Amino acid sequence: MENFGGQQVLRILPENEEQVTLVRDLENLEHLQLDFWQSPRAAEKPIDIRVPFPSLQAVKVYLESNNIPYSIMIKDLQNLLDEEQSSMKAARAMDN
Amino acid sequence: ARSTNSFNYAIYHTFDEINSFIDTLVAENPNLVSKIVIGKSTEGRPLNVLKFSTGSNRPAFWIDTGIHSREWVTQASGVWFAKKIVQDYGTDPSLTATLNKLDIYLEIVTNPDGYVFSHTSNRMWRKTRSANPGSTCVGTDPNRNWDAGFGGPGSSSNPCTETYRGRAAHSEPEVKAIVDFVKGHGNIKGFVSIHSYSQMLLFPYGYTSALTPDHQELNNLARVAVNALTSLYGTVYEYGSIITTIYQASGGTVDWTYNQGIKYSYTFELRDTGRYGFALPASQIIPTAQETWLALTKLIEYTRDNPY
Repeated sequence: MENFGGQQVLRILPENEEQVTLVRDLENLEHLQLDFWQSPRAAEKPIDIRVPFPSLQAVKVYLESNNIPYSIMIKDLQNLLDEEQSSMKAARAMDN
Repeated sequence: ARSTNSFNYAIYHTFDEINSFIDTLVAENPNLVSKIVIGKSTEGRPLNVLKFSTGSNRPAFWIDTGIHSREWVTQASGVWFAKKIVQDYGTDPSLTATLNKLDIYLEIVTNPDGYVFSHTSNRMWRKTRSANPGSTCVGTDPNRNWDAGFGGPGSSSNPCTETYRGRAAHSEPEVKAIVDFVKGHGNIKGFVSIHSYSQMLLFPYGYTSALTPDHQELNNLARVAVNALTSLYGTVYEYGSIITTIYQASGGTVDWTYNQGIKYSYTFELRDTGRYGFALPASQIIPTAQETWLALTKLIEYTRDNPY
């Protein structure tokens, strides 16, 4: 299984259309390997991006330097997926 | 599970477990449920559709879940819907009336290769698993592969992106199978394609800002459905046309179905906004399915009561 250790999902809340465009520009930066879970829509509509660990700093710096508000929606994706796996295993064991 | 009564609806299941559930459900309810294999995926897996029917030559309502493989709560909800239908038939007056007039088709794992891949190799896999000649990147976004504004804005020509549209409309066997089935059936009156996780109920169009001739009716019905959904747990939904509510998206499923004459074409985005995304904990499967079923019921009843 691919490991998502250290990957975060950022929730971005652009305040205006200019910030929406700035986030949209990130979509074209393929080297960052971003996965847009929710793509840019409009001002004040959430955008969720899964960010690989090596790109985290660059993305956060980009957002902060453009004063684009964001929060960390998922702090470590792999932790969440590990919990998912354990809950599947535990439920199966109980079923058996 | 030996029966669908002992099946655990509150956990995520593998493709094989879901198929086993389907076969058990059919065996338990031979006069109500049958399984149709509408095609095979790229990797040769069956594209199984459950048919709930009490008569012949009926108009029909279609529901699919799991076209984006990583949206696990949708396949899990599909399993719950299947059991709910057999449980309610004969006891719930509305569903009984529905099945005495309409057939319901349910495709639980619309993208089986992607679903298996999300269980075995990459939990975040969204696309199909078809090869792309000339590229090392695999898969096509099956929700950009339909012949509805195919190739337009809001889809990508780059096989390495998540919204890669594919080499041609209906190039994905998972999509082509539904296209052939819908055309062959010829009497599907409602069509719902279920995604997660941004809490929306959407209707055509996505590829153009033009309003459909039925915009007002679709919007009114969406409001009724969303109100029903929210009544259970207070989950807040947005609704509207795809292009105005999210963004322009070309080659989408329900744009194609609407253009085929299926007026009541909708797409859901199930919960959960702002917490877990595609990794929605299994504890939320049943509440998600329950609230979605209330909205689905409104869409099905309206389709039943407003023939066209």
